[in-house]
Amino acid sequence: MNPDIMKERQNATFDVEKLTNILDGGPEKTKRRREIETLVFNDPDFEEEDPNFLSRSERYDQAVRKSARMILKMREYGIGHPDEIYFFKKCVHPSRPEPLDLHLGMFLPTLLNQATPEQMDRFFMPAWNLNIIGTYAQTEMGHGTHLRGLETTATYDPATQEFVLNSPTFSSIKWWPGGLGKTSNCAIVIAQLYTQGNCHGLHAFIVPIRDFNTHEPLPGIVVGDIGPKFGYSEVDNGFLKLENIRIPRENMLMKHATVEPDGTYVKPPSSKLTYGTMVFIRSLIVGNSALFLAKSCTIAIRYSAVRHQSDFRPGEPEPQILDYQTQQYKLFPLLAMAYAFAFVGQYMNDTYNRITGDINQGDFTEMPELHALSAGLKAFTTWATNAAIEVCRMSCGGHGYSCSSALPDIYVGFTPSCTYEGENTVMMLQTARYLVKSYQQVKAGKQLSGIVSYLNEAEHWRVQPQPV
Amino acid sequence: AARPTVVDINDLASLVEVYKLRAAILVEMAAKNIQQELQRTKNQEDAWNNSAIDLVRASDAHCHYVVVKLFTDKLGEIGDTAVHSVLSTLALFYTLHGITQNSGDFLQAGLLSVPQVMLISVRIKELLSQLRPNAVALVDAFDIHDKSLNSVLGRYDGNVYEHLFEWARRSPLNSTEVHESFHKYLKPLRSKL
Repeated sequence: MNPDIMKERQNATFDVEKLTNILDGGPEKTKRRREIETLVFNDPDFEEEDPNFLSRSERYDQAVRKSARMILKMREYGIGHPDEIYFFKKCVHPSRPEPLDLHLGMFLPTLLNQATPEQMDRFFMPAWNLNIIGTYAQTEMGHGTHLRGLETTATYDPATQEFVLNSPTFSSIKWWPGGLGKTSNCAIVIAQLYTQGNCHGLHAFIVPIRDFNTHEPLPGIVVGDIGPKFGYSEVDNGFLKLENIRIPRENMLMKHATVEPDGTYVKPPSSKLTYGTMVFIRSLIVGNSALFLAKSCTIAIRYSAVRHQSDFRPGEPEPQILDYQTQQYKLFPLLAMAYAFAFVGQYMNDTYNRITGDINQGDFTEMPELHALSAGLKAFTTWATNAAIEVCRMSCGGHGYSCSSALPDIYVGFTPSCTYEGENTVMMLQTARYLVKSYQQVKAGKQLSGIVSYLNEAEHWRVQPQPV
Repeated sequence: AARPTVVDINDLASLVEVYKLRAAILVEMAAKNIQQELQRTKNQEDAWNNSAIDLVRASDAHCHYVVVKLFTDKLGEIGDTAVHSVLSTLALFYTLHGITQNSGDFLQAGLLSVPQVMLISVRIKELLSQLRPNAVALVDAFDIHDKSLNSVLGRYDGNVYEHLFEWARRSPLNSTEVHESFHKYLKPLRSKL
C-alpha cells in the first residue's frame, strides 16, 4: 500500500463501510453486491485482453464472448432480479456497453410493459433463451429525439391481416440502435401506424430481421453496423432499412393500443405509453451518471493523494497535489455532485417503480410528472457529469491523457448519454413545457401536487435580499 | 407582496428554499416571456422558440432545486453521527458551490445580495479544508472494485507508478524491439537522403 494513501485512510473521521451501505441501500445490498463482484472478478471465463490494446473488431468479438458467458453464468447462479442482472452486467463489462445491452435493457422491458399476455407467451421465453436476440429500433438517420418526425411506416393490410413496414426515405433508415448491426435477429421497430387510410402515430412492432438459424438477413431487410464511433467500440450500433416487410397483425405490441383484424384502430389510454421504455432508461441514466462520476472522482482523488508536485516552500518536499486549493476546488465540487446524483438516482429508481406500478393499475395521474422529471434530470445529470469527467481527466495532468487512467474510456463511454434517449436540450424543453403548463394551471387557480407544488406559492415570490 | 427570504448560508433548509425560489422565478420569467413573444409574433410556435433559452434555464433551475432538495432530504435518513456530519458538509458545499456558479440568477432575482455571495465564496474555501481529510475515504465509500475501475491511477493500493510502467510495457508497439516500420520506411528513406 502506498504510504500516502494509507495515511489518508487513517485520517478519515467516519466509518467508510457505513457510508457504503447507505449508497447501496443497506448492508444486505452491499453484501450481495460484493458476492456478485466476487463471482465475476474471480471467474477466469471473464478474464479479458485489455481493450485498449485491441482493434474495434477484436473488442466487439471479446465483448460478445463475455456476454455469452455472462448469460450462462447468470442462469447458473440464479441471478434473475433486474437490479442484480444490471449489476452483474456492470461487473462483466465495467464502464462499457455490451452487445446485449439493448436486448436486456430495452427489448425485454418493452415486451414486459407493452406486450399482451398472448404476445408474452409467443416472444418472452424465446427472447429469454436468446433464440430471439432483440434490439429497440427507434432513432432514424434523419430523426432522433423528435419522435413524431419519425418516417418509418407500418401500413395495415386487412386482406392478409399483416402490417407492411417500409423505410420510405434515406433519412428514415433506422440508425444507431445498439446490437442492431450484427448481434440481433429481431427488432422492436417504432413506426407510424397507418390503417383504414389514417395515420395513428407511433407504435411498436416486433420485426424479425435475421433468420433465427442461419443469422442471415431476411429478404427485404438491409442491416449492418454504422462504423466506428466516439467510444462504444464493444457495440455494433446498426442501421436497418425495411423494404416492404410483412409481419403478422399479432406482431404489433398491443397491450395499450390495438388494431382489430378489420383494421379498426383502438387508441391507448395515454399516447405517452409508447415511450415508456425511454422513460425507464432515462430514469436509469440518472443513477448511471452518479456511477460514472463516482468512478472518475475515485481515480482523480486517489491519484491526487499519491501524486506529489512542485513545492509550497523552497527546499521542502513536494506536497500531495490534493493539498493544493486549486486541486480541491476542481475535484471536491465533483465529489459532492457524485453523492448528490447517487441519491437522486435512488429517488428516480423508487419513483419510476412507484409510478409504473400505478400505471399498471390504470392510474396515469403522475405519468406527466414522471416524464418531465426523468427528462430534465437525465439532461441535468448527464451534462454535469460529462463536463466533470473531463475535469477529472485534466486534474490528473499528463497521466490523465493515458488510457491507463481509464478516464478516456469513461468519458467516451458516458458522453453518448447526453444524446441518446433524448438530446439534452430537447429534454430540458420537454421539462419546461411541463413547468410552464403547471405555472399556467396555478395562475388559473389550480393547486398542484408533487415536485412542482412550489409553483403554488406564485403570489409570494416577491423577495428582498437581506443584509448580511 | 414582499416576502423577505432569510438566508443563512450555513442552513441547508434555508438554501434549499432559495433554490426553490430561483426555480419558481425563472419558470415565471420564461412563462411571461412566452406571453410577450406571443403578443409580438401572434404565433405559439415562434413564441416558444424565441423563449427557448429562458425555458432551458428555467428547467435547469428546477432540476438543480430537485437535486439539492433530494440531497438534503437524504440527510434526514442518516442516523450515524459521523457519516451525517461529513455528508452534511458535502451537501452544504454542493449547494453553496451551485450558488456561486449561478450567482447571476440569485442576484438578479434578489434572492441574495452581493455581500452574501462574497461570504459564500469565503465559506466554500473553509469547506474545502474541512472536506480535505475525508476526500479519499469519501471516494473509498463508493466501493468500486479495482477490476471495475480498471484504472492504474485510481488503484485502491495507490501503487500507481510501478503499474503505469507495467501497463506501458504491454503496449502492442512493444511486442518487438524494432518495429517493422523502421525497415519499411525509415531505413529506405535514410538511404535516399
